[in-house]
Amino acid sequence: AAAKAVWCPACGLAALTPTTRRDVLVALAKQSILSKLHLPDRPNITQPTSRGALLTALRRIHAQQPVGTAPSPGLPHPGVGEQEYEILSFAETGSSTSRSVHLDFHFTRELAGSTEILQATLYLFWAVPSPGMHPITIRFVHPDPTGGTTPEGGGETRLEVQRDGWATLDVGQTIQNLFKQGGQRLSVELEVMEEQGSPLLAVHNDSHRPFVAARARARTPHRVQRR
Amino acid sequence: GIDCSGDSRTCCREEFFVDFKEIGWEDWIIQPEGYHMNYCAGLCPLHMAGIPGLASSFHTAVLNLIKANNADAAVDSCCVPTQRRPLSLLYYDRDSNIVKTDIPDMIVDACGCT
Repeated sequence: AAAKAVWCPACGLAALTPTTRRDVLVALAKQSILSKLHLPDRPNITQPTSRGALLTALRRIHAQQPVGTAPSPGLPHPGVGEQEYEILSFAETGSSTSRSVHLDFHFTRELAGSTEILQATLYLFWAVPSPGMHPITIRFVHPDPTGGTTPEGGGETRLEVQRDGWATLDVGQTIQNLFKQGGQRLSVELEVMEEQGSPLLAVHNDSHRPFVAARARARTPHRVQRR
Repeated sequence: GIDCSGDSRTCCREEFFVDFKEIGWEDWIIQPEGYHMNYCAGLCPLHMAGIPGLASSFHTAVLNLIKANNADAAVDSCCVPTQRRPLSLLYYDRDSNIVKTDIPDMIVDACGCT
């Protein structure tokens, strides 16, 4: 800009040809969105979630919240320099036997970093083969060097399933501990008593795929105010 | 604030929409369909310092300061966003999780002169 002329940063754009200006602005928009999502590049989606699974999950989450309440009553709104995320993580089914099912939930590094888990719930759909109570043991495990799995310190939870339907489990502290240890994968083992006929976890029916619904808050790096 | 039109030269808001389908991002961004990446452009001569988009009393105060001091001593006034809102995104992350977040201050609604 000439020495005395008043300079405006965006006026440089006006000097560009429309095509070049558009390319500059699109590149700026991409860079701005990726940096605010803390993504090094746009994700390559290899297995998008089916519409059925997504709609079922959203219906379950809203059914879980009393009508008219805010998504997370009582939780303070994000402050300056904080950004809130709502995450739906669908299970990857690992090795299964007639008595147990292994599920993995993956969380990306961007979220696993300096993130505070405000709420996290595990949703499981059971198809009960016969009337009566069906005890199920749920434990969180992590892989051990022998290739097997070792239960997490958080112990295990027993559920009594009586009829078909969804069951939920609060996994907020478990995921927070996982992130604190720098982990990104939540592994869950479900064990049923075979002799009583196991309530099948409907993992193969896509719209009943197990999932974790979480609310997290990350601190966005911002300029430190100099005093 | 004022929206830029034709050959407006003073401070105004330039609208620019990035359609995610056009840039091949519609497979990982579920909602919305695009991003209004508006920006501020135009000159802020000294008599414009403090308008539009800000309270007129502020404008008067700025003009008085300029009159009181040597006009040349006053720094340039710049055309900047005076009103912004978040961009709400629903997208797939690298593990195909579905994430919803509001990125603050991403959409410029009004521009004004500092």
